[in-house]
Amino acid sequence: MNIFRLLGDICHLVAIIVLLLKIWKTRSCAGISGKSQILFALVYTTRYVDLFFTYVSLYNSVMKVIFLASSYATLYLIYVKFKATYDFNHDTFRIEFLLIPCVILSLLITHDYSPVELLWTFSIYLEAVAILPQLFMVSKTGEAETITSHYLFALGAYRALYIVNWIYRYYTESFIDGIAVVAGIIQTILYADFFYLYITKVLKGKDFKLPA
Amino acid sequence: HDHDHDHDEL
Repeated sequence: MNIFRLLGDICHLVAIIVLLLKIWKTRSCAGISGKSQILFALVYTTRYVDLFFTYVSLYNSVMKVIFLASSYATLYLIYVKFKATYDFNHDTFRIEFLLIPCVILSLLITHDYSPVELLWTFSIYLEAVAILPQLFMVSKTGEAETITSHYLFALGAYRALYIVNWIYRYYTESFIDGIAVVAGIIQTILYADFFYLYITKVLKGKDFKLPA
Repeated sequence: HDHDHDHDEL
């Protein structure tokens, strides 16, 4: 563990809590892509299958449980409890166009072909693109609630910090995992224009609106 | 070494 990875995990936790609180407090999931949340739940489910038979540390197990529980709780709030506020007209990204390539790619490029490893590789590739339905929805509505933009910023910052963690580990432990690094860079790049808008608008107190 | 990913990363 290093400070960059710890900060990254904290950003990740903050993002998930902010989203849950936003939906719970406003009793609305307007502007939130349920499809992205489905993909995130799938990412954690496929990545943390080893939760039940591989103990790494208390921190590791606790965080995995929190990520799994909160992602399914978010799905419940979106698709059951506050279903009436789900904006399905704007949440139209075809997630099969993400799922199928990730399955194919995880069969082509993976560290090895054990079931757990294949699921892990699939979850890494899927996480890289899981935010696309959400970014697509924001581009369609042309705006996002400020709290939603904080959620997206924290979520983008988490993987950006993981990249710093991988650079740090490369130089201190000569450890590098090409699959995670390449997917993590792609994932962070997808947030690039969002980061720009967030920093130039939201941090200046303006609403998060895409240039018309 | 590169050949395995680190299981302790979330």
